Amino acid sequence: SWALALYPLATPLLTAGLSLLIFVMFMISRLSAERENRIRTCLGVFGAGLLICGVVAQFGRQIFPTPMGPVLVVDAETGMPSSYVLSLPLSLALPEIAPALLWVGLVVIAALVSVPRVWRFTETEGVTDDVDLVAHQAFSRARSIKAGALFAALAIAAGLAPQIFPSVAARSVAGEGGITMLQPWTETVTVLAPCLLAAGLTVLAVGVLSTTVRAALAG
Amino acid sequence: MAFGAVLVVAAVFCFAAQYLA
Repeated sequence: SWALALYPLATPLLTAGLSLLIFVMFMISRLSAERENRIRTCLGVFGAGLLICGVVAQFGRQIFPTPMGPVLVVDAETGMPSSYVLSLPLSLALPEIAPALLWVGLVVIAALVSVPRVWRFTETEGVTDDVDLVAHQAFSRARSIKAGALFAALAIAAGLAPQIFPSVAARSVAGEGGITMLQPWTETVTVLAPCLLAAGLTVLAVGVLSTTVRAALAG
Repeated sequence: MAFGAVLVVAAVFCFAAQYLA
């Protein structure tokens, strides 16, 4: 149906929409000293919330075990089964949007870590004319590269989890109308690897490119 | 900002459409 056709659009739309909103909020936070702390705290909480939501969504199948399969539609007049509807239980639909939440959450956290507060020095020392200090306040390449490398390392650890912890077995859960096989967490955690890698490489690329751009501008 | 909000709302609609239809 048209509803199922629209469904794959949710992830890219959510990624683009959340990224835009957070980017604008981040830019607004840099306009004034009193707003900065408040908005940055909100962004931090929002980013952490997105990460938690992303993990819950990603592991929806484990957290809310639901049997898979088509749903039988019963005809209201005859009481006989009339057709099957291929419906996606929420626990299986949620993992689809998890990459968007995880990617945006990770990038927000990395941005908060890599971009220091603009107004932090003005509170104690007044407005500075030091060009290096202003440049440093704008963006920290080292922190960005470290955050990106950390995410990439976590991605590798998540991807290789079945090899690192080989002795975790699968288990089965009996639910309504069927038995659902649950993967061991080492198999499930591997799905976090692409998000971690994408966010890590994004942040790493921003850090590395900023070095290149700054060198090119200086040269 | 409004465009971002529109995108998020559209994403929620795309996700929820199968449950509304």
